Amino acid sequence: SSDCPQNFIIHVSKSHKPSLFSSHHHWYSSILHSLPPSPHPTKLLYTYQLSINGFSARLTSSQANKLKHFPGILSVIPDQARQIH
Amino acid sequence: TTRTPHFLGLSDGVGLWQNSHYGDGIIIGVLDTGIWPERPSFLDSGLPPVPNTWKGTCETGPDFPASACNRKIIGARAFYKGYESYLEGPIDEMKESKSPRDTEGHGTHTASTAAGSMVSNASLFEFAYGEARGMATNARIAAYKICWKMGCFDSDILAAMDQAIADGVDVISLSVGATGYAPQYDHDSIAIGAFGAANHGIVVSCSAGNSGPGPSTAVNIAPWILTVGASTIDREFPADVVLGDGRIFGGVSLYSGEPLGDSKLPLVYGGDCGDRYCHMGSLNSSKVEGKIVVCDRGGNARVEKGGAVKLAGGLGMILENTADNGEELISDAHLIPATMVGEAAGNKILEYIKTTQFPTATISFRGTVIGPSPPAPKVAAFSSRGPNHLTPEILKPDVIAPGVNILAGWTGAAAPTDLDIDPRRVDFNIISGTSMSCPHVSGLAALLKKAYPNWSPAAIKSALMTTAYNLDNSGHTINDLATGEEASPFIYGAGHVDPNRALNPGLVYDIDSSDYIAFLCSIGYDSKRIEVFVREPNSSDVCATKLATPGDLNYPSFSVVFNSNDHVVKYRRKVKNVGTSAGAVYEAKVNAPPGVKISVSPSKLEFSAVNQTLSYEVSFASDSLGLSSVESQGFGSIEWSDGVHLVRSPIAVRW
Repeated sequence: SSDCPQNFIIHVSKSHKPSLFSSHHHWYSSILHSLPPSPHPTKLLYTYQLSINGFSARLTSSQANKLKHFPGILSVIPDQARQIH
Repeated sequence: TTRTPHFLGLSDGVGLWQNSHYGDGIIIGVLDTGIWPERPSFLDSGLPPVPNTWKGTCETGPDFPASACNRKIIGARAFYKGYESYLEGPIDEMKESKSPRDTEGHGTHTASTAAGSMVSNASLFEFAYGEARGMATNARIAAYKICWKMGCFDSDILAAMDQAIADGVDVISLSVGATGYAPQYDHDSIAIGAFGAANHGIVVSCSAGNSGPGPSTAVNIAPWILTVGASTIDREFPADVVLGDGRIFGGVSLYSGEPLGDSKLPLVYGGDCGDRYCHMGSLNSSKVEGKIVVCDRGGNARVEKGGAVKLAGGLGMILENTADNGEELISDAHLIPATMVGEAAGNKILEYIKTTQFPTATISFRGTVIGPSPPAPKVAAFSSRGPNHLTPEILKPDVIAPGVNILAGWTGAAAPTDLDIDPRRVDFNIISGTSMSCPHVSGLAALLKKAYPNWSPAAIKSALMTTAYNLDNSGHTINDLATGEEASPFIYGAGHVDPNRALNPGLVYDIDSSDYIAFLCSIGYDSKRIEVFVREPNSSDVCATKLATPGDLNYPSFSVVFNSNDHVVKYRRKVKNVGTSAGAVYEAKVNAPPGVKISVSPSKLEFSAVNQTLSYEVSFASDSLGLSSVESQGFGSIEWSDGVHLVRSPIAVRW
């Protein structure tokens, strides 16, 4: 369901951060706040700077689709569970 | 671990251990289920102060005091925001700890395998007794807990990778992966995160997976990852089935209680007593009481079957493999006298039960046996294999290493069998998986990093690959436990790691991030798909240096695909002279697969300086014999030698 929230990994362009934000974290929070409202609150889980550039968040699929069209968003990938070997 | 250092040829005072100071100053980030810090493998006696490159911390909690960290465990953190978001609520702290403490066991095992301190008199119920130590005894451990009861989430894994890079680790050991086929690189968070780590000079060593023996089952197969399969060592725990007619079938077991004795007991098949898989509560007591029960593998936990037999009044259990597992034997710390036999023996035992009026048997437990028979290493049937499901031109897995019946540290919170019905707690446990082979290689990578601080992750990987061997200790090609036949580079990659030879590889195949980007271009990724790796929107010229073929990536192995259009495939390589002789001269020796003509040009490389790089080209030409096959494969190698070094690259060919 497009309203069912799940975790996503969002890859973001390093250089796209508007200067008015003091940090990438603030920028990502602002991006999430600007998404269309959902019955389920969006949640910023992590901000990544070294392994990847971006963040993870709990979103609905429709919000994730919307996010793909934001400036500076490179890719939006569902969070997956892995298993120990 | 006990025995594996010896099996790997590691020895005090010589070779890689000596030349790397046992990895002192190197930090291995172990991303896993956390760590049980009180285990003797994590004592820090004799270790110098924490390396000044370390920027991390030790997160404390009610069950993880600051004293849990020391000069061995220099960092410990837990990442669970992704997991709690998945759960839609907080972790149930009655069931799992939010601290870095390992309540599962897996992370304690892998961490101690990679870099555990030396522990005398280690064993599991006297099995595998000996001196236990990690591969890099003096390396430091940073434990990042990313796995929880419901799995290990990408969001948490990436957070741990991010932190590990910031903290200053040198090696990341990740015995975790996707279920099913490997995702595309740009949808595989482990691959993307590993790319970022490799860009920071970190070696990322990952397990290939336990989804063997089917083809193309390997995961964590991005070319910047060191992908490790699992193999046996020269140690077994035999527990033979002795039938009433005198026949003896070999099995294995870690059962440590009272033995059954020489007198034979009545023998029945679980399938005739209510349940062939012997689920708990499903066996008919009137048919099982006082008997040994044969149970089929599958359906429930292996040790649980013995519990079911015990509950129904049975006295012993024979766990038989079905065709799914063939002849692969896994030693378990059974709760009742029990052993595991292969499919062939299992079928004969069942036939005996069917055709005999009063079938009887006993089990003879023989403890720990070390020796040249059966030959070792053999590739575990469970070890995931190639061909590479994403990019057939890159051979995967890269290497194999010990991953069967490995003794290493264990949690104090769970039984060695991981079953609630098992009340036992142990310092060490014996388990199997590519999870166990991965930290062996992570530890070796740490040793090489110490020996050669300026080597790139790709150079370290190259050294491990080009010095690996593919003959067992009887001089024959390494066998595949899934088939009983010779294994191939699609199964063992470059072969079994040989750490002392890796110390002095002579030549290395180096790769940097621009090469990997060119590789991604060559497999058809457009600028949009490459953005997640370069972290910026790309202009169209990101692929200006695109490789002619993905097989042109400067990889230390060769994988060639012939099709009706490509009868001739050409790959280019560059090798760097990392030996001590400026004027080294290497000559190529080719072992071509049947049906393939191979030419190497030039066939002689004359170096004039240390660290000089020279190029060569390999042409693979398929003859009509090979092309006539609908689908077939062949194997060979290219060896460069200067009379001192032997730099071997496996070749795998598919039509």
